[in-house]
Order: sequence, then C-alpha cells, then structure tokens
Amino acid sequence: VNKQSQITTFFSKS
Amino acid sequence: MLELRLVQGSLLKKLLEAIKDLVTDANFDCSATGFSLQAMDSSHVALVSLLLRSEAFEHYRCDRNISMGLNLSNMAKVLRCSGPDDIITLKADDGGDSLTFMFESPNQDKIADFEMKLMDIDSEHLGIPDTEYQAIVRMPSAEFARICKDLSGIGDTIAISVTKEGVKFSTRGDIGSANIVCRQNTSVDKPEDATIIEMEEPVTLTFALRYINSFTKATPLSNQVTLSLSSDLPVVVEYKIAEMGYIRFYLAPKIDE
Repeated sequence: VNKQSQITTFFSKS
Repeated sequence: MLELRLVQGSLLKKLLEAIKDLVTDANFDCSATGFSLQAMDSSHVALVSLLLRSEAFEHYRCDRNISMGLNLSNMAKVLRCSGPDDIITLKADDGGDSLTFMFESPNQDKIADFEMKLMDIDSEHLGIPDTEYQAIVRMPSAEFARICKDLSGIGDTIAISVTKEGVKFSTRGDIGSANIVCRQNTSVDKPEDATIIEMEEPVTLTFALRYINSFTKATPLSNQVTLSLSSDLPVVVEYKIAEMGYIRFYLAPKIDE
C-alpha cells in the first residue's frame, strides 16, 4: 500500500 | 513604498494561472532580491516556491521587506483583466492594507487600475535544504504536460523512474496500465526540444498524478521543465522563467507502507 507523505515531513520550519 | 513595473506583464498572469488552483491564499514577499512566494496546498502535500528577481522589473522599488497576503483566485481574476502585452505595475504604501495593480497597454492608450485588499495570512515558511539529487531530467515542458495528461486518463498515480535507459513514466488503473519512456535526445535543432538525463543512481518514485498535472499549468512559462529526483525525497518540478526567475513545485512522494 502506498501512503501519501507530507512536505512537512521533509522540510522543516525556517 | 512599493512600486514594481513589469514590462512583460503576462509573466505575472501566467504565474497566477499556474498556482491559483493549488493554493488558495498566500503571502507575496517583496525584498531587495525580488518578488517571491512560498506556499503549500491545503493538505501539505505540495509546496510552490516562485521568484521574479528584481532585475526582471524595469523599475523595482521596495523600501522595506513587505509581505502581502492575497487570495490567489481573486488575484488571478484581476490579472485576467490585463491585456496580453500590457505593462503591469504593482503599488503599495507602507503600512497600507491594499495592493494596486496598474495595467498599461503597450501604446499607452489604455490605463486601468485595480485595488485589492490585503489579508492577514498565517503561513509557515519552510527551509528547503540544498540537495544533490540522484537524477535530474530536463525535457520539453509541453511533452511532459502531454504525458501527465495522457496518464491521468488511465490511473491516479505516476511512477517516475530514471535509469540509464531513460526516464519512464508509468501508471496503473482499473482499465489497465501505461508506460511511457523518454530517452536522452540532444540531437535536436532547437535546444528547447532536447531531453537531457543526468543520473548518479537509478531512482523510482511514485506521486499523486493530480498534483503533477496541476503543476503543468506552468507550461506557458517555459519551454523546458526540470525534474529533480532522489529516493524518499519530494520531487522538484521546475520551470525557469528565462533569466528572470523560476517557479518550483515540490511534491511529497507516496511511500510504501
């Protein structure tokens, strides 16, 4: 099963 | 005081058409570097980052860094009132609560101004790390848009895999499956028709096709699109705007559970 990841998992608040 | 005069006003119009369906409200930031925006879609799956460098403008006055919150669908409506060859000037006063768009026809026989109210938008700015990508594909943007549109008739996801054979776009759905392979091709008359594949390591990533399809609304901005891919990282879909800037879309991959 493919689960959609989120951008915020990879990039953090600057 | 902010005053930005963009001779090629259609660029701004094309930028808004490219992002208005992905992002509802966003802050445009203006600094000495240029006019920029970073925003995520409502489900935080995609991020758009765009920049029009100050050099892109015939006149660029930005006395202090300013962030202007706007509803993008309304801004697109305003920009649609400009002619294809109009010069667009953006004006705002320090501490003001509105942004004025002025449209001048090329021969100066028609001048229109539209004022839009600014909004307070709470947005988190994300740091995008500099990454060496495992594979970078440059190809004609119209070809990429065509492939994404064709595949979206078959399935909901797109697998992009880069090997030494080329770049393969695949999907699968109820009616069957599809694979489209593009090979490196540099023997073209015009550089914008080339497909160039730089690969450090083979990579395969799967994405929601509806987002990629939405990114291809930026196709009128550039003849070429660049896809940067690394395992377990968001893909970057970039349209360069001549020497003037870029629009980059980041899309989080589907991950095997």
